[in-house]
Amino acid sequence: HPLQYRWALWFFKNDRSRAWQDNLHLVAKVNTVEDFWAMYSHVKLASKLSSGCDYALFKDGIEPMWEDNRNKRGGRWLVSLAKQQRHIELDRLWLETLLCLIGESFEEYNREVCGAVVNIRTKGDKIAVWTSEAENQAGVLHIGHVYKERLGLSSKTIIGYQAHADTAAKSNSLAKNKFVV
Amino acid sequence: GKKQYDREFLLDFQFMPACI
Repeated sequence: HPLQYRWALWFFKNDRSRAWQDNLHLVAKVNTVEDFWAMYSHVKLASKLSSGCDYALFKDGIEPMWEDNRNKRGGRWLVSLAKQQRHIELDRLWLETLLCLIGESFEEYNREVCGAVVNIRTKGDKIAVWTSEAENQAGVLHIGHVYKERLGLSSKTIIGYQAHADTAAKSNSLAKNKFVV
Repeated sequence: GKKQYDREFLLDFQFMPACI
């Protein structure tokens, strides 16, 4: 069962003695439903990674960093998790995110999606869907609405979209939300 | 055509043995 796109899974392990890019490793590329599950079942669950590690699933040809041409004008829908959610929700939310991507859940705006990242952090884990054009309000909002619904977040939960350019300009990672749903 | 798969369809493949 072929996927619409070929996807690459990346693993980031924080080693402060090395440059950021040297800590980023390509794990595998998949372009069928079957290969996706083979890859997913082969790697550790996100909740089992140590702090400072990330997984990223991106379309083949797009690197999981702001500097990539397909990312630099884009941004991310960010879901910030409370510490206790690692044990009860993180793996479900990350898998749901992956299924949204490979299943092409965002309809006419699937092309806007670049990938998704999960950050494992002591102070609270984060999951984000990255899109390519922060100024494309219709596309960004559609993706945000669908994504929030697929994650099963309550209407009281607000998730925000931040442009990478704004995030990069902030040292404390508290960039302002360009959109919220 | 576009290859869209809903979550239930994708999940059905999760524990299928790989074809050899």
